[in-house]
Amino acid sequence: LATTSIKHNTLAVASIVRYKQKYSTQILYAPL
Amino acid sequence: SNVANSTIAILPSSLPQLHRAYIMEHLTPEQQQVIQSKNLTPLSTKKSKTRWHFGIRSRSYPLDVMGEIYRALQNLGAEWSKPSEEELWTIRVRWKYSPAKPTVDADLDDFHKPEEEEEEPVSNTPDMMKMQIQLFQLEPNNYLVDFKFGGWEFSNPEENKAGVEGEDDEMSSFSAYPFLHMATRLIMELAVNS
Amino acid sequence: EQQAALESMRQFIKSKTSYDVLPVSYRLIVLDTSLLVKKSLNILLQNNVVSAPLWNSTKSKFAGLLTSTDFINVIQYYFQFPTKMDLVESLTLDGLRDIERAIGVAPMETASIHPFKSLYDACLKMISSKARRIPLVDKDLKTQREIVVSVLTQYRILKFVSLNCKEITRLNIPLKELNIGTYEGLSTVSMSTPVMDVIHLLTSRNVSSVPILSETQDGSQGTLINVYEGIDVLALIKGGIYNDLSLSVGEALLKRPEDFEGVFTCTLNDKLSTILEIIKKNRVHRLFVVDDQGFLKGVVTLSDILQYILLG
Repeated sequence: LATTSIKHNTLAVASIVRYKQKYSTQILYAPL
Repeated sequence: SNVANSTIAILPSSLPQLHRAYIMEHLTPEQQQVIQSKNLTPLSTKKSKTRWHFGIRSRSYPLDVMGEIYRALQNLGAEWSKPSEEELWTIRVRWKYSPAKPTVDADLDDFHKPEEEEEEPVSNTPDMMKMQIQLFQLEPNNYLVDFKFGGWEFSNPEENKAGVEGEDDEMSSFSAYPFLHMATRLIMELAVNS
Repeated sequence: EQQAALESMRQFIKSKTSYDVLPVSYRLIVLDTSLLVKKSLNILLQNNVVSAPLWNSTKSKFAGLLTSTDFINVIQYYFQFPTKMDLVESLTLDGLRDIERAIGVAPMETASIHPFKSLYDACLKMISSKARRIPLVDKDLKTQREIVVSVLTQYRILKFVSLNCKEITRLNIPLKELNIGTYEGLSTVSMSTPVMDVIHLLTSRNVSSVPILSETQDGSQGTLINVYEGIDVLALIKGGIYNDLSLSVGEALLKRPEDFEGVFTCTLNDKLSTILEIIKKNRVHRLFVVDDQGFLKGVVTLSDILQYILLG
């Protein structure tokens, strides 16, 4: 899991997922 | 355009600098004042580079960090297995993950069904998400809490025995969003508590 | 020659899947629907994207795409209900559906498609749903939950075709003989038109851009001097100046970022071979057709080009 510092009460987390033979960095932004 | 015998071009008056000159040229000095006061400056495109790092960092004492995490897990209703002696800094978590049951879209392609569409629940989907949380020491007084997705299982142990079909293929089409969502819940709980 | 080239390109597009268009590694930004609309605007701008899939974490499922149309709806709502300013400030992405109902617009039906269906099918879906982008949705094997694998745009597809089909060099029939694009009934405005009227036009004519013509003394038609695009609304909201009724579209365009690449024009003598060549190298959203004096004749959108390549 990758994270960024919380700014403006918003948190972003990410994980790199293999989808078949390709790699997607999925990033979710959510309010604190 | 540098493409042979083409009359494709960029409209010069649409470029921001020339557009600004065009607007200013057609305004009286008073109107120009008004423009200045209206904050009509170009949107800044300098992107404050998002800095990513693994897990979350902590400078607290290791035992304090572990205590915070267990407390946060408890507040969120998670369960965890008793840590073994060799793995004191690892927490194996299970979360009941039972939001509205996913639907079996007859036609997967209706991505955004209107809300009122009746959703028939799907049976036998695993409702327990597993996660592994581990504390790492980066250097003296600098620790990192890592979160790792641990797959799904059923709260009813009977159903776990059925084994997992397509084990190898399991990781190649799994949705990270429930995991990311639970990680945000835990991080928020830790942020708010601390 | 052109027909043969088109046939060969169609075979190529039928032989590929949407998955093939995806880069080996890419990122996908997704917004939790409990985010404030204003915060989500900052996130889009900060990541240099104009759209993102939405994730409803309470239902644990995807809730459509956030696009510039949603921001246009918010501005329209504000102007229909000016006393509701504080609601606009505290509006979350969950609330966008209510905004659509309040101003009486139909919800954006987001068609989607499985990544391993043919690229041809994805294009047909986009053409029929008049969408300019299509989410690629698979299903999580274990939990049966939807996965948004990525979102394909018309631009990405046309760029993929331009890069992979050498036949594009044989598409040499000039536009004037192809009859693709819109040449009648174009809505146009002038620099002094209130930006609110232009935004109303975007919605009422269901278009993503409005050409701006120069003003003439004798009221005759002016030349094309700029274009207001749907995505310009994001800068308007970001700048917090959407509540300025008196703002002209010329003033609103002062908010455009300095690195804006400019409006692409062409003439009726241009061919798809050169247009697709340009798409290879530039982020072109549409081309405005002008004559040699710069008077507006029509517009060719990416949808027009895609529809012609697929269906003739």
